[in-house]
Amino acid sequence: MNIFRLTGDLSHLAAIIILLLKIWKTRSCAGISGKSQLLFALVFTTRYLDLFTSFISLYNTSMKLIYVACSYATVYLIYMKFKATYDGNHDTFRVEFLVVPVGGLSFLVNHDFSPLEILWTFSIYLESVAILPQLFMISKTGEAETITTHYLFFLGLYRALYLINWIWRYYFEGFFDLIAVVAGVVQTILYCDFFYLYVTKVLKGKKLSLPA
Amino acid sequence: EDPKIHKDEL
Repeated sequence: MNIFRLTGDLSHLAAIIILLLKIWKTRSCAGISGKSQLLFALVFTTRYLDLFTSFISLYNTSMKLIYVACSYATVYLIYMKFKATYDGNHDTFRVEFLVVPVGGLSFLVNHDFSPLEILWTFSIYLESVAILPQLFMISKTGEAETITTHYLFFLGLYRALYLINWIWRYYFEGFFDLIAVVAGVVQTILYCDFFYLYVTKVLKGKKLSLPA
Repeated sequence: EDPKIHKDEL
């Protein structure tokens, strides 16, 4: 465990908590893509099935359980408790265009052709693109609430920190996981445009709005 | 390669 990995995990946790708190405090999930949140719940579910088969550390198990629980809580708030505030008309990304190719790819390119390993690979590939419905929604409405941009910032920062963690682990531990690294690079690249807007607008106190 | 090795990450 190095500092980049730890701050990456904490950044991921911060993103998840920010989103939950935003929805809970405002009693509204306006501007949030339920589809992205469903995909993240699917990502955590398929990735953390090893909770049943192997124990790594108390930290590892607790974080996995927290991520899974929070992702289901978020989906519950969006699709059940605050369903009336869900902006379904703007959440129109076709998720089958992500899930089907990602599913196919995880069968073709994986470390080991076993059910758990294929599901783990599926989750890694799916996570890298799961934010697309949310970014699509923002590009459709042309704006995002500031708190939503903080959520996106921490979510993007998490995978960027993991990239540094992987460079670190490669040099000091000889650890290299091509699947995770390639997917992590793709995932981080998807946030670059957003990072630019976040730094040039949101951090200067302006609302994130896109030109019409 | 130990397939478990990447599972220490989240």
